[in-house]
Amino acid sequence: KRYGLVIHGGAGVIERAAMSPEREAEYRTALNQALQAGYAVLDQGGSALEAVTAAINLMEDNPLFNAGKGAVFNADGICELDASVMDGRTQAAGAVAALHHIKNPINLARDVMLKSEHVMLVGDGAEKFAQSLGYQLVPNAYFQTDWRREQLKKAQEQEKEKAGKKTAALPAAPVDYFTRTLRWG
Amino acid sequence: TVGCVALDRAGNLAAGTSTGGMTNKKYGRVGDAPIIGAGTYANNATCAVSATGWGEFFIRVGVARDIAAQMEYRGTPLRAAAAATIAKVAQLGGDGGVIALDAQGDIAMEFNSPGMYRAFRFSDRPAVIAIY
Repeated sequence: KRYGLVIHGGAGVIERAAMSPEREAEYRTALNQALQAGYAVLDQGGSALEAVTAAINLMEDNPLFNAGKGAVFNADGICELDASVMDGRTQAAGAVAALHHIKNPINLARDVMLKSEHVMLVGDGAEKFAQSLGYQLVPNAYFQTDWRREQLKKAQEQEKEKAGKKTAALPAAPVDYFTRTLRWG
Repeated sequence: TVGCVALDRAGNLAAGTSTGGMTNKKYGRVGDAPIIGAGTYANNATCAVSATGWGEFFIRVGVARDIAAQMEYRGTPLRAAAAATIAKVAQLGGDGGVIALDAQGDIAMEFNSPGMYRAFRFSDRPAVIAIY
């Protein structure tokens, strides 16, 4: 019987045409590592849920992706993380949002699903729940990278520029490459 | 945003999504990634879905559940369902994409924006990594 997995590392990020061969190689390596980690779980008889978390953990730990370490900055200059998971067998689900100190948010989403009576926990409450399970909080600096800090700076400069030019007669700005990459990192 | 959908040897599906959200987000903004039925959904009877894109639109369309619902109520095949749902997102002005997988191991990787990174590996075919 066929088994396997599909992963994604985001959309609207760096387009291939605008990427150096070295950067593309880094992304391919990172995607391959996540893919193989998830596949190994399935190959050894592990569950789909375990495979999903194994693959996502590697991408959360890799600063190339907008998740976990390397996540984009919010307007306050910190990283704020969200995650969710769902089990197709039982339709159990778990989700977390607005985390600032959880190294692997997908693991906490899984634990909300498996170890609480709730589906979604947010912010400080979610982090208190994590601590009750023995999670160690990490400083927000762990997630922060210079590349993302630079993106925030550009986004805020662009926002100021737009605010200065804003008049009711102007049409909405088109969605272009620049705004797209800023939106999703 | 990153995500994964998987099918195990027992025929069970699962989906997960994790994200840092949107650069310069304010006021506790939350996108579709942590919203079950928008950015993530899984049901053995239909499919597993993980989404990435402009979260506000994915929430409004209820993307992940919308794909599963087409399969559940109309028997629409996975790929056609994913394409129809992403078309709804586009019609509203949103962009992004999904990865989806059904219990037979059929996959859909539907997106309407450049720069989508995705990869898959199955027991009966070699690994594929694709960057658009």
